[in-house]
Amino acid sequence: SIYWISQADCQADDKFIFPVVLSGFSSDVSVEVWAGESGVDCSNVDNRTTATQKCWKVSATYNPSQGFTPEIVVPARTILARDLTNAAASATPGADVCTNSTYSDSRNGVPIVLSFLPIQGVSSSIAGIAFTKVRIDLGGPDAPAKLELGVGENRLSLSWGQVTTGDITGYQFFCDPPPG
Amino acid sequence: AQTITLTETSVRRSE
Repeated sequence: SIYWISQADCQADDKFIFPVVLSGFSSDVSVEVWAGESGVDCSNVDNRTTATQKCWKVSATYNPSQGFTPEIVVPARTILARDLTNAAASATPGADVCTNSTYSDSRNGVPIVLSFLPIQGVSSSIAGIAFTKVRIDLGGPDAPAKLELGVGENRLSLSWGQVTTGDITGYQFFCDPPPG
Repeated sequence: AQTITLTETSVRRSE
């Protein structure tokens, strides 16, 4: 199953909650979740370093002790914000990311990989696990263009151009009669 | 070594 992030999810400030089991963690190792577009390896520290950053941090930094079972929270808006400017971005994005961000026009499901990484020290990491089932789809399809109305006997016939900018489930047409 | 275990069926959403 795919975990979609829709415009309504963003407006509602939806959050993913991942219960995880951690083992073998020493006190100097923490857990962070980083997001990247499909094909980018967020376990590579170069992709998490400001100058060359391709991944962005989407969770708090968790400092588990041995045997601790945390629930890791990843706000959808933090994924959508795609904040590459600060490796430790902590601000909670507002609703403006729903309509004014890298992904606010996405219509076809941008695949996002969430990497759960054990972080030790400033710049190192070892391979964590990847959650690959998040997709972003904030925008609906465009309205059809080239709508034409033809006259038939006792009916009107509509024709229109196919819409290709999104996942189409159907078309609905409404008549807007003049006042009176 | 550190291991992280995530069970997909346990993933929840806040809504």
